[in-house]
Amino acid sequence: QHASKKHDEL
Amino acid sequence: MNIFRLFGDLSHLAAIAILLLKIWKTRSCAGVSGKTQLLFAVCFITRYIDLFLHFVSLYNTEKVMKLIYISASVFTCYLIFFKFKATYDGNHDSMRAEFLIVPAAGLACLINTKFDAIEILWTFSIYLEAVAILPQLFLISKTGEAETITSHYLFAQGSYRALYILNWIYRYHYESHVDTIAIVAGVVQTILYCDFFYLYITKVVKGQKIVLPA
Repeated sequence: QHASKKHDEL
Repeated sequence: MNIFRLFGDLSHLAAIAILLLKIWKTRSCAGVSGKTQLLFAVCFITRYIDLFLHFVSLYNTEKVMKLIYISASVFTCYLIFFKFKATYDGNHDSMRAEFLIVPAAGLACLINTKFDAIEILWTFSIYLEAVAILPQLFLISKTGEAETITSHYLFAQGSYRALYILNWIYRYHYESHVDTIAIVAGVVQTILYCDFFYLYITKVVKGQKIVLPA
């Protein structure tokens, strides 16, 4: 899957 | 991960634990807004929806934390609306939650980083969280007071996002990471607590109870 700008915070 | 985000998440966990303990020990949810807790549960479910979509093994603390947040907030709602329903102060918990949910959903469709379902749900969750505490603050203004334990809950809840602002400053400076939507919503969310923070620091810290109007 395309590397969407991942939200890496809770 | 940086110290601000770590203490932010710990403060958030503390808030959830304080509220659960308060309700469980006193067997009462007097002074607690059920609507705010419902809104928080909606925030966690819409923000961590990926847990349900492609379930990945609980190999890291982040997944565990997400599950703790979702299960604890749902359990808190269960205590308020079912187990200790008799002590729920429905008359004072009268802020219309729809007035918070609908604008957050609308804004999420208008202002987002990418128009796809997961991203819009995440954005909705961020906007909703910014205003989710309003029914609780509204309830306190209606009853004119807050139990000390509820004040501690609110202080921990407010501090979590205030610490996240420091985390965003840190990440901007050292990782040049910026998530504008989360930052703007987080600043708005923290500003809503300013009045309470003032009362908490001038009163509760000295052992007095918060009584409104101050």
